[in-house]
Amino acid sequence: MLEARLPAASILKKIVESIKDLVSQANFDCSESGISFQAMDESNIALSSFLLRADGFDPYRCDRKLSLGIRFATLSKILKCAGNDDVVVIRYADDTDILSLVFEAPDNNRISEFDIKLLDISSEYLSIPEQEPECKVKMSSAEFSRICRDLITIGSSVVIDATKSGVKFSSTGDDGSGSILIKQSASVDGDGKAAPQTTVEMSEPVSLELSLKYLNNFTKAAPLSEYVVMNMTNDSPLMLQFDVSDIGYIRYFLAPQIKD
Amino acid sequence: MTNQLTLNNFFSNN
Repeated sequence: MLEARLPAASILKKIVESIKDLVSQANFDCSESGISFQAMDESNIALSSFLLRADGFDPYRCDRKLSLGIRFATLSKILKCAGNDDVVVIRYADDTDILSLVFEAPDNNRISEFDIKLLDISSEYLSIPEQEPECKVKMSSAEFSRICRDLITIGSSVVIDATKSGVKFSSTGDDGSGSILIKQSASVDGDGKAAPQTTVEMSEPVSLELSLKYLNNFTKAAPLSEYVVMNMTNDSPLMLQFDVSDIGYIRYFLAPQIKD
Repeated sequence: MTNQLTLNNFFSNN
């Protein structure tokens, strides 16, 4: 059985919104350590994954490993019935094909309960090699979203060039080209407020060409986190990570494009 | 001309 109580529905809503256009259905894997998910899109170009650690829930009970097959369109519709500040209780009783979601309003005067039919999904798991990236960029997630949105008006792909001085995003299309350079920045802005910081750690300069359609899809996770971390290695998939407060993360992997 | 690779080129099935 599973019983997991999440203090704010907004977290689950944002996670589902940031995955549902990439993956139509997948298993949520539940264990003592938390709830995780991994699935590729139909074309095997992008992989989405998330982890919500058990300590992000209060309480969290899962006494054996479970794979719960979820259709994201259904989950998304049902989560729209929850207020952002509602508490969400996720419940699964052994040997059933139903997942229950209970939404409790903050004043406790409204309690809604929805049951979702679970699917039997055989999933393939990809083992992702643990390797230190040649370059790790941390930047404002809002800035990253803006760059992806701006450059898709020019072309279908972006070349990301990371050097010690900063990160350059360039795109070329039939009608022209454009580029945006983000320099490593200080942590304090003119008003003395902490501003989102861009940091670049690298062992090698990296250049990757990537599909902007997918990157724009990934930026749907930007509302979850002020920062995005990009792990990049030449000729390897990009890994993008958005932290989910301090309880977990969403990660996306995107295969690069190569010149003939 | 650029070619889009897939993740199967990099990650193995478990």
